[in-house]
Amino acid sequence: PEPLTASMLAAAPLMDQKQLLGERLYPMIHALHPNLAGKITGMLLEIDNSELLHMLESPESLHSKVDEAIAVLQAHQV
Amino acid sequence: GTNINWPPEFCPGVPWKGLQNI
Repeated sequence: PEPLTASMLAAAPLMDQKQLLGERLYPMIHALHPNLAGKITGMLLEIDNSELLHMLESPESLHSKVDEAIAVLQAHQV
Repeated sequence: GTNINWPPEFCPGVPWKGLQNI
């Protein structure tokens, strides 16, 4: 699919923006953590859209946030 | 407090409802 851009996001309602970002993030996160991809994606969607866009373009920042999310998730579930 | 329903799970192709709980 074509890259998701800030202008494409801005043209969509807020909930649709999160949907668009989630559809892009989920397969990337699923490749890292198949069992937790849904929960991790849900957590990351609480982050600002501008930062989520950056994460889509930067695997390093995505991996960093995914690691943070897993730590929070595990602490939450204890 | 602890919310056992958090975090909301994203499912591809399913309309995202996560923000409704914030």
